[in-house]
Amino acid sequence: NSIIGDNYRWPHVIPYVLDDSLEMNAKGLILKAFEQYRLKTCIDFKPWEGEKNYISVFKGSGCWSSVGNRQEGLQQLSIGANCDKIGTIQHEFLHALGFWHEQSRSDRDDYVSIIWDRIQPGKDHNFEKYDDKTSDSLNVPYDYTSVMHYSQNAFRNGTEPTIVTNIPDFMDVIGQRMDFSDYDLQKLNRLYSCSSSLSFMDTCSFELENICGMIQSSDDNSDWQRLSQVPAGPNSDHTNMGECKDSGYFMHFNTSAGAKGSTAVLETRILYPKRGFQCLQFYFYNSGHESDRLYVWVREYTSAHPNGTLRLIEEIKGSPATYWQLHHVSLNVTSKFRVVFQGMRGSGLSNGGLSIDDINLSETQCPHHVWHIRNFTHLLNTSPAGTAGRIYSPPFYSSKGYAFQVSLYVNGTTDNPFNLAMYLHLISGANDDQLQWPCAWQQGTMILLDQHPDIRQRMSNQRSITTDPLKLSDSSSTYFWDRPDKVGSIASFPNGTTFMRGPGSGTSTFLTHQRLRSRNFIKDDGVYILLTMEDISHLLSTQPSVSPTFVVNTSSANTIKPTSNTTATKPTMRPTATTTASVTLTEKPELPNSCLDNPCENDGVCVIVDRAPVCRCPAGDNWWYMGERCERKGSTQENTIIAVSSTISVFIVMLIVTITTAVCLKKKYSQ
Amino acid sequence: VWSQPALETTEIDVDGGIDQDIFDINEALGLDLFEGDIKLDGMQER
Repeated sequence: NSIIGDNYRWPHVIPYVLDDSLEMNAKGLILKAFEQYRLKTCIDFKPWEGEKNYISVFKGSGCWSSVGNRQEGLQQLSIGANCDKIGTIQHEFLHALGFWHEQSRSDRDDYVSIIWDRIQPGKDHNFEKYDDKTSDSLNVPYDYTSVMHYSQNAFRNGTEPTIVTNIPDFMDVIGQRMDFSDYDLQKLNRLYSCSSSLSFMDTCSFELENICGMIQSSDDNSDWQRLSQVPAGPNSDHTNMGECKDSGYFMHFNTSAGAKGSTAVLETRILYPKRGFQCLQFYFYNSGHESDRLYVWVREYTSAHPNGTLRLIEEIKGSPATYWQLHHVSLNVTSKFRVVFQGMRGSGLSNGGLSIDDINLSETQCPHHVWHIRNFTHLLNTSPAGTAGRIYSPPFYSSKGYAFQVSLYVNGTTDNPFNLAMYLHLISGANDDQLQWPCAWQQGTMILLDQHPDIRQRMSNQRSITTDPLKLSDSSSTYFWDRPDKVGSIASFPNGTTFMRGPGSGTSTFLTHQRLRSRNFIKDDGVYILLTMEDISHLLSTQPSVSPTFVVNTSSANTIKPTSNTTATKPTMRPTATTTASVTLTEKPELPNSCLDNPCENDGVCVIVDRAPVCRCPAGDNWWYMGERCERKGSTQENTIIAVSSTISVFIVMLIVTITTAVCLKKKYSQ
Repeated sequence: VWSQPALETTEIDVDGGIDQDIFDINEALGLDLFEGDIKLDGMQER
């Protein structure tokens, strides 16, 4: 429920600063949280460039924010130790955008009961509710699934819950920190009048006969058919898994008929990119022959080629399988385009064909790797807790060349048996001699995918781990993220190849089994773990060289006081190397220092643009500073005086000229 | 699924084995924030 008052709203593009006090993992996660806002709402974030009001995210004590835009210039939001989880960051930014906690809405007593005698003494005030003159639930139903809802154990004194849901089934739902709920998004989009989101492009589950505006090409031999099952497979669509009568469709290209090389082409409607990079996701089922192919193309329209030109993006091939498989295809399209799915019959004998379902296209980065775990229910039912029930992902390489692996405890560790536990390990790889060790600032993200057909309604669960090159092992004798063949233990792949696996970092409370069994985490009896390991060393230094209005005290939540709202502080030096001589951060950006001697006058703010200092000059409603160093002042009053003076001057000059002319003419004619 | 024979690999739990929510984290730090994680300005406090 939102704070009432338009003055508390931010503009749709919110300027932010990531203070260098933030942990590196938190910095990377904040950017990922922004991506979720871009995918699901019209709220965008931009690095601060001198705007009056902005959010400064820093590592304070704890995780906290103000509610709404306080319009005080710099507004702080703390992502402290242990707050580096995407759901926590989304929660705090929803406060900043103007939302209170869900259970404080005026009608909450209709939906939850507060058990006052279980609350810690002196903490009752945390369970107050607001009347509808203070907060607005935006005509959205009470939301047990909100990322803004307290958990059942908030502020408890003992072991019994402080909040009991009036519908018992929701007891284990409240307090989720996976992602925005549908109602969170509805409220945010209503509050900010969003009619579309920034990076979402299209979703299609083929449930409607218009097949989302896709068209069959005429330059082929066959058509894709909209079906709900095929004798050779699939037996059902992926959207509903055949569970809903009279629904559940997918698109199928029959490769059991026709000649070798015959094709069917399905094209999406025309799409308009904004960001220049896209991720196409879809589920694919091959019941044909291994020689059958699915080609993904884009048809790009430019002024030079108004009818479009085709560019092949990916060829998808593989042995037939009896299940749907998730595929990701990265696109990098900058002009209007269509995605083209071309099925091609191969040379072999087929009884079925190629099928696609649950397509999503968004202007986001694709995950680097996908780990599909099938027969998951069996694993859940049979795996013991602890290391005996631990499974490992296949080995993967990061974009920088580091080899890594993920371990999953299906039935948790012995301490946390009702949770999924997940850990990230570096393993020995082919590039180890060429890589920097200890491994520095590589952020590994492990996402358990909510397989909802519409990407906007997914509430996936994710955690990220960032390699800190100075982190020591428990014994303090080695670096934690050093070469796996130096600090790891021997392990082997199923084919018998041995390798070295470094220590793992992760969590034994990745997700409770209760939540795992909710939503669409398990679908077609499989789960997907999406893995990405990316270099975030460019985030080592993120804060601007000058804090323009406030001195930031990062030590405590309660000791932050503005020093001045007009005077620029001395330039804040960016941190120099955070590593010792034993670690070389080859990717560390060279730090421009031209703003160190702030050249700007009159409270101008120095920022680096194209590696050169530029002054951002202060301005008010009717005055401004200008010039390279903000040395000159302008005002509307001065302009008026100048304009009036100029007019008077021109008038006087004209008068003199007229009089002189008249005198001269009179003199001439009198002669 | 790649199974692994019982060769021991060490692991560290960044959460210390506890699923700490925002409010637990702030409480453990002794913060006295409104509703656990909201910073009020002077006018709101009044």
